[in-house]
Amino acid sequence: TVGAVALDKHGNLAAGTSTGGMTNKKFGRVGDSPIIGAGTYADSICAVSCTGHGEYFIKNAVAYDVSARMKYCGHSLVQATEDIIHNVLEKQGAKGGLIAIDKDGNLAMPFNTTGMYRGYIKENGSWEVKIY
Amino acid sequence: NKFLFVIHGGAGTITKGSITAVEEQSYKEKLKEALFAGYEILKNNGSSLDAVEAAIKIMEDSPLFNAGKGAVFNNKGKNELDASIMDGRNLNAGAIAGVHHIKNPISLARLVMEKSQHVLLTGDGAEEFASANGIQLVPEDYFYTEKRWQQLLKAREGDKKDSIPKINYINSDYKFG
Repeated sequence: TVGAVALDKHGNLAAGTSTGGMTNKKFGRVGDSPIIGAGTYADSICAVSCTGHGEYFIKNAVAYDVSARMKYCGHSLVQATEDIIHNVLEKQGAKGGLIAIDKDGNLAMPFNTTGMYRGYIKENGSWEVKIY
Repeated sequence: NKFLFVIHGGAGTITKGSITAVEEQSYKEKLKEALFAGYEILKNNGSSLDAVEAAIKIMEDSPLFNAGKGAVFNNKGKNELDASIMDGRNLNAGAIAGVHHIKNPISLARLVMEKSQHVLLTGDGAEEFASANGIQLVPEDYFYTEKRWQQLLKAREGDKKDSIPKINYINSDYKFG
């Protein structure tokens, strides 16, 4: 699975996710990637793209939950994403991660596996790509 | 005028030693390429949607990632692709699922968002919509990669043994359907 989230100069957020699904899947199984609110979500608060065990991301409406926690509970982006990945999903045995940014230019890239291919670049050109 | 761009290429039990140094470098270079594609768009006053689509297309065109060219095989030995995109300005969204002939699923998802009244199109209907809107379909063998085929064969062996093989199912995008 691959994904991207962006905040442009006009303050607009967007998110996208694309995947080949899971090896050996049957019966037209669909994961969270094409499900808005599960694997992908963007509004005026934040933008989110997920990767991992899709069934759990669907059942927990993970991508939307990031925005909902920020909107209704006043959580920061990092607080919301860390809790979802390391608390909610971890307790259910779900593995994966997400990338997210908010309207103020904060970013989060939490995952509960040993690695996630990921990277960010900021306005000043500072960038980083990581795997582990 | 603050802008920011973040990408991912999937999560799993990727550890030092599970991929070679050469593979690690390949992943980092492709991630960097995707990252800077989005950055250039944003730096030049482009939209967040354009940045997202451009970066994802680069990763879809790479055999390294499980999307587009590098997609895994389903139980029938076919590549089955899904994608979605969302515009934070207005909650517009588009998605496609279960397509077999779309080179860049993220672009079709965006087309669904911008040119249809719907959010999610699947299978043959999604491909019919693509054709009707000028997207050229690619033959299924475009998506063939030996690495993914071998992963499917390994998974099928696991089926025969009626047990889950001792491989990481997320890293290999593996799971019984």
